[in-house]
Amino acid sequence: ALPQPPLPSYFTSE
Amino acid sequence: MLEARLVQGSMLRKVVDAVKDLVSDANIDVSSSGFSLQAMDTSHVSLIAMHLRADAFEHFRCDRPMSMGMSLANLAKVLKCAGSDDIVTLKANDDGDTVTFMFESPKEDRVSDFELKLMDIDSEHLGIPDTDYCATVTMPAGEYARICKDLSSIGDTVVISATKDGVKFTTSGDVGTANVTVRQNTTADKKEDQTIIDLKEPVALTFALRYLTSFAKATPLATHVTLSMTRELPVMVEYAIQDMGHLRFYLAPKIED
Repeated sequence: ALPQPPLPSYFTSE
Repeated sequence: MLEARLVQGSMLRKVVDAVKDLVSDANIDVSSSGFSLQAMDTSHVSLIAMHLRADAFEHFRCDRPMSMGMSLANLAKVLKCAGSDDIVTLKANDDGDTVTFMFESPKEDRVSDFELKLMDIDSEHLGIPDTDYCATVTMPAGEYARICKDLSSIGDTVVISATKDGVKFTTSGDVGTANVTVRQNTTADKKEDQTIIDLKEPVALTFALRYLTSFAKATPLATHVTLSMTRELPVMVEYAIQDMGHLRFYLAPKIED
């Protein structure tokens, strides 16, 4: 199965 | 002191029912702007962002911002005890460790109240940037839910491809392959049957169907769902909460080899 990146890599943690 | 009275209490129940299987515990943040909930699912693959504006409430008083940590499963149990037409009022003290829900029947001949214990939940808050998406597809929510369900029986990932003619969902698995194309339809008599595609450039992304199907639990909230996509960015799956706010789901695309 294709790798599934986690979300935090896209959004900045405030 | 927090006091908020929502005439259409059923909206709150639909929101919680839509997210309780993805997120177990969450902080509901209340400020003068209204109620917000932002949480990632347990695997940190999808993000939920809900906002219910203060003006959605017939009466709204929030003396100072507060964050109420709750088990969404318990919140769902409490909201299940409300009648579908009940008025729901939330009350909480500033330094309280409980929140009270009051349910009033429309004829006000039946009033019940439930007190829920609050929890301390430390959740990282993510900054979601405003994105100018390449493709925004607004389609009937029931249609989206059906496509997710049907394709989940064939494969576990779906390629969503948006072009000016329509949006195509493609999956394949041991059973075989499946394609569902929903064409742009801006002339349907009933607005809720329309599919509108706002395209800056064609885009095709691959997603895990398990999460997209889970987002479809929000279908009872709205007649339409909006899918916003841009290459290599998370898709935003958005359900409007009538004209009171929104429930948004974000899911990162799978990375092609």
